[in-house]
Amino acid sequence: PHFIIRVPEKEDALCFNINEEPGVVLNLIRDPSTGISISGQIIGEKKVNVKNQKTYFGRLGIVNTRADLKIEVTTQKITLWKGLDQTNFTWMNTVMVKQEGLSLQINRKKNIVVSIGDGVSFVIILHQVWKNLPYHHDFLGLYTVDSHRMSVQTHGLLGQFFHPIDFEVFDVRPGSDPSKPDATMMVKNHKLTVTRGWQKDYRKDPRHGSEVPCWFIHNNGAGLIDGSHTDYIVSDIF
Amino acid sequence: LPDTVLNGIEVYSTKISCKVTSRFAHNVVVTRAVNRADTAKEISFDVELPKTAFITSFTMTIDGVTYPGNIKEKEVAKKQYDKAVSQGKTAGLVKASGRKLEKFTVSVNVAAGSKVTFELIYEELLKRHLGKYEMFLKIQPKQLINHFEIEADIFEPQGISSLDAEATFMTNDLLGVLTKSFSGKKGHVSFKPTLDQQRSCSNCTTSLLNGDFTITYDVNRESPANVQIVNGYFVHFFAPKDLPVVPKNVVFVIDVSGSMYGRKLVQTKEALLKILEDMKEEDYLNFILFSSDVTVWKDTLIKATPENLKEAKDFVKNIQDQGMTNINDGLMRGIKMLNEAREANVIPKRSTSLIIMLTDGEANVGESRVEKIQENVRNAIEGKFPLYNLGFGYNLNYDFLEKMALENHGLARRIYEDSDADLQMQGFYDEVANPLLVDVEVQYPENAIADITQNNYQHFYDGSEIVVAGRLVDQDLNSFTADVKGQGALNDLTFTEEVDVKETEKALKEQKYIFGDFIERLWAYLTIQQLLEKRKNVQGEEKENLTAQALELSLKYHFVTPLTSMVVTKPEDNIEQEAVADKPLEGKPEPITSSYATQYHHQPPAKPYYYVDGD
Repeated sequence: PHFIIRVPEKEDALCFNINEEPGVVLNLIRDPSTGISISGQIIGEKKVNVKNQKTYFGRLGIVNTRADLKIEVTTQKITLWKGLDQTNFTWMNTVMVKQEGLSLQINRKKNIVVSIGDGVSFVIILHQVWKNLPYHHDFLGLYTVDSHRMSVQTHGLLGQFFHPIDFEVFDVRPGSDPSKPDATMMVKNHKLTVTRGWQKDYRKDPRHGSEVPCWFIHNNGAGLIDGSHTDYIVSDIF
Repeated sequence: LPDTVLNGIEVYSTKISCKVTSRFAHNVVVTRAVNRADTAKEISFDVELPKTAFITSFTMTIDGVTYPGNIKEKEVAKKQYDKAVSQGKTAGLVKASGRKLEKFTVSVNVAAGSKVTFELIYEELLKRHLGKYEMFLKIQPKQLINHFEIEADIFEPQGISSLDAEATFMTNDLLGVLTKSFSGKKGHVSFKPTLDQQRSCSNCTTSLLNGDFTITYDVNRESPANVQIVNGYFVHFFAPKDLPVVPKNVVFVIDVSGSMYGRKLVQTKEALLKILEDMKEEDYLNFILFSSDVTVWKDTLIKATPENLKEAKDFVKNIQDQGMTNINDGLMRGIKMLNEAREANVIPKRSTSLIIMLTDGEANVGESRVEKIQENVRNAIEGKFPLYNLGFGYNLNYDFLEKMALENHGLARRIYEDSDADLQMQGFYDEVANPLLVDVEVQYPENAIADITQNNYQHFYDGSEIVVAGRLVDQDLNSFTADVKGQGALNDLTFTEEVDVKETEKALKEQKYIFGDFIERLWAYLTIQQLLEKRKNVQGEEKENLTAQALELSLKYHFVTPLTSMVVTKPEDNIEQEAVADKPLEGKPEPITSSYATQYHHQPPAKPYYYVDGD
């Protein structure tokens, strides 16, 4: 899966990929203060023996320990737990679910907007592909809205970027691809070689997306993310 | 004479064709016969159809001359009927038959060598019940038939998820001529036994085909709702799945008067014990027993914990019959208990309450004026929860029970005195045991839709379906949104259905299975049914208005409803006779042929009574 980190202070964006095996679960957001955490499980393409297999998120789990609430979203269904009681929906629903501390809007075959507590919202987008395509299958996208409402203790592959981040880019030079220049970036006391590129934001147009120019950090975000990407591998979606 | 000739009459064929489109069933029963005798003979045609169905047409063709049935306002038909009665020339054509059916019978004298064709058409909206739609056909030919055939074509735009057909008379041999198949939106059932396969034994001339033929199916439910539009009328089906069950607070108000003595009480206890086994721990319950007095199991509602359920079972096992029938005090105690539990927050905030009352007799002690009991109950419940009335047997005022249930958002159900009465009670409980949503309201844009059928329901039960139909005001409307709001066990839910009018209409019109104006007829059927039900709760001008509306629709759409009659003119010895097909009413069963004591003091009858009724 690819990650895009918008940095409003710099009016720019950072991006990186995490390449892991299908089935691996990554901790994306964890806020011990609000009790909210989000993890994502990776899926691969339909055919397994493909060189440079692309990976995506196929399953996301949202937990709010304070409200004893869990939400599991797959490309097939959406399951909501309050304690042991569960409610199931499919992507064929257009439904607004409201309960104490949670608002969940499912927009049929498009997206889900989850609002927890006083304001933090997550948008999960269903990327549907033609079911007869030989390689690809449906996958999910996760976007965070109003991330400033999360506490300063928030961490995770995405969550660590909810706090202001500073970086500097210099020595912009031609890269191996003429349309994508390389540069040197100073971030978190690391000197990294980055590449100018584009990634897609699918919030408004889930089919085509809109292109976001960003500085791409190679090697699973090494140097940009705290520690190694394997530090974010967890055993279970919840 | 061949085996197909009985008493000089040969039946060429009987064909039952059912076309179901979006749960709306259009059934045509055609029988062709000939008088092979050398004298005039009476040929009769019997069809048993569901009580929920409306006859829409009947014709009788004798030697090429067709005698159609005319559907008229009941009063108009009655005048004609009375005139004919005075001349001794009439017969009622329809009467109640058992629990689910009513029987249409017509007979006609046919000259030697003459042929007759009978054709009866009836329609009904199949109701979803415990997760299935059921179409019920009673098969009982009086003799062997050259060509006997049942053909059912089902078209469901949501796609069919399961389809089955079975008959109580099925043998291995007959299984070979029963075909059932479904794929995508279409389902098909066919049953065509040969003449030999119809024989009750290898050389017999009597028919093996005698019993119930039932077709059951369900549709795909990827989406909780489905809206269909044809010719400016729409129908909206709503049945979400996989929602948690809303906890319920149930008060069972049980008649234990002397008339419940014997098998009735044994069956009631068996049903209650089974129901207790199915109770969920988050539910609350209590038992209120009424006879001349009222006794309660506990003073307040009790949580259905395993320990409490064990105690409840012991209580049920020890229920004894005694005394008379004090319906009013029994109900009032139950209502008070539910109201107090809600006020004192004893029961969960997100839970729903209901009363299930079972009685086998009429109120005869305490407040016995039915109007006053109704008023008391209505004022005490104030629309806060539904009342379900189970009427055990026939020796009771069913109209009163039904009216009281309807005005308190519930329904009445008759429990037939039979070996399976306990199963009937359990079956009813199963229907209302799993509420998934409460206070359900279906909303449409005001200026886009008109003449909608009932759009708010106190409960949506698992395995059932909410159906709302209406008319599009603007024929050029491109799209509209339907919202269904309800409270679930954990949360408030609003389901939204975006309807693309043109696309939906186009998709349905392309299907060959559809019989033209079925959504309009479905709407008319549902509207009439609901108007008739509402009519039971009101008086005076309001009742007149509802009656007028229901009558107008019954006549416009040619439905034999409780407000209309079908007059059939039969040629008899060159004199035309008239017969009338009326819809029998549930509250007024066939006359009971034995008397029954309803009042006695602490002296139950020495032996149980047995009686037969008109069924």
